[in-house]
Amino acid sequence: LPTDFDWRDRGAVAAVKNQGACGSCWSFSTTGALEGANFLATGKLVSLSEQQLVDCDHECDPEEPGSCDSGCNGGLMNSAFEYTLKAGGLMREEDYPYTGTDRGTCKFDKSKIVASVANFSVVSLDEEQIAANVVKNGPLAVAINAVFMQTYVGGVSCPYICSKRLDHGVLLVGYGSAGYAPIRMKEKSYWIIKNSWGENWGENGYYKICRGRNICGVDSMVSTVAAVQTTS
Amino acid sequence: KSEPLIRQVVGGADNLNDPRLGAEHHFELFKRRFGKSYKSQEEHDHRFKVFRANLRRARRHQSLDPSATHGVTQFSDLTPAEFRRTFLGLRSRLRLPSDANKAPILPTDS
Repeated sequence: LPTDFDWRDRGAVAAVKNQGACGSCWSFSTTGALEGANFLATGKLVSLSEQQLVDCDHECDPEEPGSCDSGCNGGLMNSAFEYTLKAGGLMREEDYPYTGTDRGTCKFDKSKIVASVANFSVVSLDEEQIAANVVKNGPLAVAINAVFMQTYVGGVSCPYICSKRLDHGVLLVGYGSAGYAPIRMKEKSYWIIKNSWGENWGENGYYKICRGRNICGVDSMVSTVAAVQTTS
Repeated sequence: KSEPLIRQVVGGADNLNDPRLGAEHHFELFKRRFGKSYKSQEEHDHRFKVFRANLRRARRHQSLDPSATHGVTQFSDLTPAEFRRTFLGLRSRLRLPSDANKAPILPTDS
């Protein structure tokens, strides 16, 4: 595996978005992963619609009664992939723009689908496998505990103690090998995480979290998605 | 070998109300920077209290997470519960679905 890898340098990552005051992080994580997969399949980067997921995806978790994707009230990336698979795909961002509110009515137009899911799968907890999957398959949808993200300004986050209770959906776009951790007096490797709180948060909208110890549960729920290859 | 042994990661109670934090000044800068305004004086006072608590929290986070920088963000006038309710939204589950496809193991040595 390369020591450093970043899908942003390879054109597979759309601009940082802003979910606003709406618990729709799961939809941004989902679209980010599919945007990357679609780039790998087609060579084109197309920004996809989160609002379609917010309005139209009510997919439920078969193993947890009452746990369904529910717009600004939350959801799960794997359920959203399942919805996308069943619905046929996602529309373009500009065809179904984000409002950050639960509108209640679904305005999905099947004729405007631009990216479709071929399949999705969960990646094992092994960090080498996570790295291998991001390199081979594109950005990964991951869940994380966001407690340190409320006050994060920059640098490599590597808290001594962090809960592994997952509460936020983000996108893993790559990794680096040399984030300096002064207290540990050595270079620390880290994951590069794309967030959905706008460019004014963190490092231009991105978060760096150190690798190696499943910090804040970042290795616990990792999903990779493949897009349908199109000829157009 | 270079991992730390034991290190104090929380400040003493004296630090929590450190006047050097200059909370009023920081709050004014925060409001200006993020375009925040509050509909009443009560709301303003409440948000200032929350902001002050978050400054202390940022200091704690800085101690616990020294390789990152923690400080004032656009969420500094929100309690942790408000932050979770408004900006997080993962329907948490403890285990992965049993029927989920598992990604094949990839070679990592080449």
